[in-house]
Amino acid sequence: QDEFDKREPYIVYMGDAAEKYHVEASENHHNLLSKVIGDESKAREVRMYSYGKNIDGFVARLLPNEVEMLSREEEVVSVFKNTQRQLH
Amino acid sequence: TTRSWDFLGFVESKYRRSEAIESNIIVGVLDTGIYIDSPSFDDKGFGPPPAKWKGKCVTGNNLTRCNNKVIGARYYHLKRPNYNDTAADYDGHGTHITSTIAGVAVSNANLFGIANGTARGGVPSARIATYKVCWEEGCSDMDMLAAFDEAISDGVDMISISIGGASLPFFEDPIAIGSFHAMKRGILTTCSAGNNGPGLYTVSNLAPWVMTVAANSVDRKFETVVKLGNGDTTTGISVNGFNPKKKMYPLTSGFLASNVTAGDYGEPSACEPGTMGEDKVMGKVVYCEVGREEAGGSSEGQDHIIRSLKGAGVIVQLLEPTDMATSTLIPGSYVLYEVGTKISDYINSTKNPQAVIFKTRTTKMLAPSIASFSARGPQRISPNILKPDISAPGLNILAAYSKLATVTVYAEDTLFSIMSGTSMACPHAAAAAAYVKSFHPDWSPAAIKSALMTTATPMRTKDIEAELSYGSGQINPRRAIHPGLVYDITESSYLSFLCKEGYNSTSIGLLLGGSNETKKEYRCVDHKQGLGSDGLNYPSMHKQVGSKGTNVSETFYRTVRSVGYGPSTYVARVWAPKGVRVEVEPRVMSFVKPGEEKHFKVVIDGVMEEAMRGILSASVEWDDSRGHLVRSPILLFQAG
Repeated sequence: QDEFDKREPYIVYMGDAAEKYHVEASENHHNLLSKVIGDESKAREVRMYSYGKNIDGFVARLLPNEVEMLSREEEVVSVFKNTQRQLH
Repeated sequence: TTRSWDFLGFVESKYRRSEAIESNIIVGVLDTGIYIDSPSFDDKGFGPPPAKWKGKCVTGNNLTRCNNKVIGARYYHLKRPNYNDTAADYDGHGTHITSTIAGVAVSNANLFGIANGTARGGVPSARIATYKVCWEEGCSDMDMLAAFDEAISDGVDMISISIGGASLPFFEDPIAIGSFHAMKRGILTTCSAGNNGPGLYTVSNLAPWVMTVAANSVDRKFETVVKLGNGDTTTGISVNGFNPKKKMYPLTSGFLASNVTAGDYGEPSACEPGTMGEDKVMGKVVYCEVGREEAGGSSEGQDHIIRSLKGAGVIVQLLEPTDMATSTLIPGSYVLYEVGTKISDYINSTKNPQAVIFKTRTTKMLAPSIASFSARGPQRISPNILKPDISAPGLNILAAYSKLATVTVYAEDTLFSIMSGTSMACPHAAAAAAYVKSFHPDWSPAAIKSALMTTATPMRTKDIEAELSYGSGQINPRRAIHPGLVYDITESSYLSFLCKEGYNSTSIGLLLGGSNETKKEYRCVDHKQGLGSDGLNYPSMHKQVGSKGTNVSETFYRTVRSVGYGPSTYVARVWAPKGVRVEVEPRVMSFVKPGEEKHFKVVIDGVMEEAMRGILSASVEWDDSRGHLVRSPILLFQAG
């Protein structure tokens, strides 16, 4: 629980999603996350959402070192913290 | 909208696209959801959704169906999903925005009888798809990105998003990312510029592929007259729907109504909560010496406090002038600092001070001018792209409201509300873009944006910030459908621009479509970089020059495509301050047929005089002598 509380939602942006990519998006994101975290069941637990219709990427609750590792992955454009924006 | 569209010369029905064509346009709105039972979203006369529509109507509490006007509804609440979640609008903002874009005409629309007229959207025959991404806690990045991802696939033609926050590099900004993928698929995203003006560097939504919209006034002013017992009459601003029941009311001040003893917390002269005695306030008009910001906004401000003490009305002194009319819960008027001082003097000069606050009336005023709150450029992310791009009415706009709004500033439920913000400007520009799209369905997002920018009406303003506040000027939808020439920008031009801006090849490669293998092949060095000071075929020309020295010299390279009918010849005209040279080469461009492209170069050089205070404003305009004026502002900015 302590570890889970330390995790914060990050968006892992991976660029453009090819046509029909969304069918496999979740699995690809899970594999990438599993590779970085080194634990398949944890990867399943921390991944919150997968984009994949037009945008490739996912949201996961990450620890700082996982953010750093994911940022270094070749297929990742950016990893950024989920923030709240305001109505204008 | 009971005035704004007419003010833009976009008179009801007169310039309508045929309903059959306009009703094929689908506008996606990312906001607080929708109140589908508003008369603005009545689907009478609408046929089934266009065949291209692939979206959904996700029903829930208070949104149990869509209709042939509101054809799609989805909501995203990924961090804290709740079984009660729904796309219904409990705030009112989303309903306001959406009706401004595409609401059907509703006659006799008003708030307490004020600003009465026909409320309508700019494209009343267009369809609406709502994507709720904002909740009580705000609008989350991950929700917005999810909405973009699905809206693009659903088949929307346009996206409007009146949301913003900190300006971040494009790959860390969900609106920049989402709108980039929308642009790739032919969808223009219109964004609000933000409300942190009038300071410089306050503008948000900075990506060159979005259209960033500032807020300006229309020629309708809200006046709330206050008459004092000595016969003096003064004028303030508010939306006060109350007619006085008596000729005069006893008048007091927060200071005189104080029940604070030494050491107590709170400032009674500012009418702060808990500082006044009900016995001293009941039945009286109370004068408060503070701006509304300090009291926490109108819904919990002095009007709220005086109401809880059974006061008869409130007059609030503003620390700074405002152009924004705010609804009050009891009779109320916000007055200028000097006016407030006079009222205070009157209270202190007589034993029996009296006042009466009259119902707000609307009068004419000079317009447009940029709203004080509207965010200003320049920007820090892509310093050589001028933002905001354009301006539209965003001050005191009456449009549909949600009866489900939980925090209402009104004494009773109402179908319409008056709101101000770049949020309100954005849907005007989004509707104008949808209008252009209905005439030119095959135009790229950049071409539609160019048409709106080059035909915008430049503002005459004394403000030193000039184009940093309004971009190309106020939208003119009627002219935008026949721009004559457009500055187009392809996806590959944006990628070259990103290379020039220093984004790395690998990341840029991932933005390309195709398989994972082809995505990685992009190398900036293999692609021709955009020439000149900005490196992008943008409809405005902007450069932040070094802070040292007074001599400036910049070159902009541009390509335009003829979108008129038949052959045409355009001649360049330039405007520049004295002592500044703007050279256009060539000065004449002849087009044999539509679709033809021509290149030109603009060189601006001169001396940044001290009087310019770091802002050199000029323009170039192409004139075909047949009614097409294709105008680009040029703005050089010197920090410090």
